[in-house]
Amino acid sequence: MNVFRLAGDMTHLLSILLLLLKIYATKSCSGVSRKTQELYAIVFIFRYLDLFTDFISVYNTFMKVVFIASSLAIVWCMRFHPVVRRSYDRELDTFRYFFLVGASFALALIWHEKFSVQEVFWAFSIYLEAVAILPQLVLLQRSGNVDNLTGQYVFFLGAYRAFYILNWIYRYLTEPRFTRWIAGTSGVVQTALYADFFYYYFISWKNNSKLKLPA
Amino acid sequence: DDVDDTKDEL
Repeated sequence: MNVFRLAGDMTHLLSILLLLLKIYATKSCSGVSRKTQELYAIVFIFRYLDLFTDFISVYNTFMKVVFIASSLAIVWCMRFHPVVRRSYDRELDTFRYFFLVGASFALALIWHEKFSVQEVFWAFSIYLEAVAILPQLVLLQRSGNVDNLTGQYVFFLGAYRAFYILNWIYRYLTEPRFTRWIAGTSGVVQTALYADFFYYYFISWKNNSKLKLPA
Repeated sequence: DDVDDTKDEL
């Protein structure tokens, strides 16, 4: 594992911890898209089916279990927690996300590394992850004001993607025969979706002002 | 076959 990959995993973990902290500390999930969180739960469950078939490392297994458990916990809180669920911005979180699921699955049927159940589901999870942030970005844009923890959550989620790209570049340069067409292409698309958000995040950081996204 | 080693990433 190289330093970029580790930084990517750690910022990913940090983003999830920040989100859990926000929900736990403020007993509120305002500004958080439940649809994005449900998409991430689907992403992790379908990608980590290999938990049952392959063992890679303790680190790998631990992280997979943490990602699945934390995404399910967040979805559970937003749906069923008696206090938290009341702050859910239902009327702002109206992105038609079944379209994303369908399109990702259709693409996985066309473009995969091998035509097997596990490989098609793996490709599906990669494509879905690339677009899973869209409901969250749309919600933030609609609500205008973004609270600090939610802003940092999205920032670290974007940083995780950027580090993964550096990781692939590093591996491409140092490992013979290294190619990641599916993950690499999807990763670039996914990171590009954050470009706009990053721009406004840095502006607010530079001006030391509250993060606001233009409508 | 380098399909398998893809899955060491999360």
